[in-house]
Amino acid sequence: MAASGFEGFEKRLELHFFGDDPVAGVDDMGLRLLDFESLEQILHAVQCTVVSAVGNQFFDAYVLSE
Amino acid sequence: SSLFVYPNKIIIKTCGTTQLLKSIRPLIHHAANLGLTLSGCRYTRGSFIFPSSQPFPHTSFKEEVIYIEDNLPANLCYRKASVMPSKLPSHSWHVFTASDHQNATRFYTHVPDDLYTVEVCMTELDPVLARKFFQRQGDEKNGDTAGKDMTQISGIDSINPGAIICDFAFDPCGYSMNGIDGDRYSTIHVTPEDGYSYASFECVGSVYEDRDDITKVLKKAVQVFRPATVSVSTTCRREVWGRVARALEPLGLKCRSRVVDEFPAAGSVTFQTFTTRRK
Repeated sequence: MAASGFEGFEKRLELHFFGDDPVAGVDDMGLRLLDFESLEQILHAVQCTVVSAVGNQFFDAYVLSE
Repeated sequence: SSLFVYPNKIIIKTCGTTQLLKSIRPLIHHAANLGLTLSGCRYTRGSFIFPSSQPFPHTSFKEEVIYIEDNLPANLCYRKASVMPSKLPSHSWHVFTASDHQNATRFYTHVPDDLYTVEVCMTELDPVLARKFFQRQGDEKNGDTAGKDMTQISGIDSINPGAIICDFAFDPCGYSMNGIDGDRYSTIHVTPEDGYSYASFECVGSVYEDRDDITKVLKKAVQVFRPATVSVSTTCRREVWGRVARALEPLGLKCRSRVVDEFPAAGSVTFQTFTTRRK
């Protein structure tokens, strides 16, 4: 393993969702309504944490540890 | 590593010995609390440099597929797993997709057929350029400020001058950035250590845009690292692999292999490997 502990090649997961209520949800904020605590719980399972973040009107982007 | 959260999709890309697939179950759970149901899944990765260091469920692709299938709802029944080979034995592309018939229709709705995803994996980076991703001793900079320096001195900030960049430098070395430009993301991750240096670049685009756009972007991204070996996966419902070749061949990289496979709800995945002509 590299000195930094990094294995270079990444694993990439993309999940798509649709809303139960076609009038609201996905077309509005959808998954962006996940609170930070929920994101941290998800990332805890992966063994990552958020180290930096940025967002705009379309989506949120997080740089993660590891 | 990076996380992108859109209203209808989430993308997580992690390196190291992270257990990425363990996010599936909590993601489905938290999304359900928002009234959202899973309609599609795509998992991709290259060949690990240190496969024996990977923890469960990443011990093998077969194990990963079993784990994903166990954690997906049964209605995502259109499933396909494939290892796309190359002429370089250590460079294979692993792809798993899942969707169900009803949701596949929505999936296509959310993924217009003009959009493509490009995933670039680079190894054997130019050692002089890779050195830019080491923190300098005594700098006393934190991850944010050191990351900004690396973005600037490496030329990453010129790949897409219109993007807002969020970057971070790891200690003692390594770098991650996310670029956001409207509804498009891009991301770069670097492991610069000599002997197993690695960098990745990923972005999305549209086939309707100027054909030169992706060519220019790929050229700039690869020139930041001048790697000896590059593998590129493109996922799209239309042909875009030719643009990749047009970007890399002028840089002295020769296409050694190309394989194409079709995946339900994802479209066509093309996997190409390039090496420097001197190899």
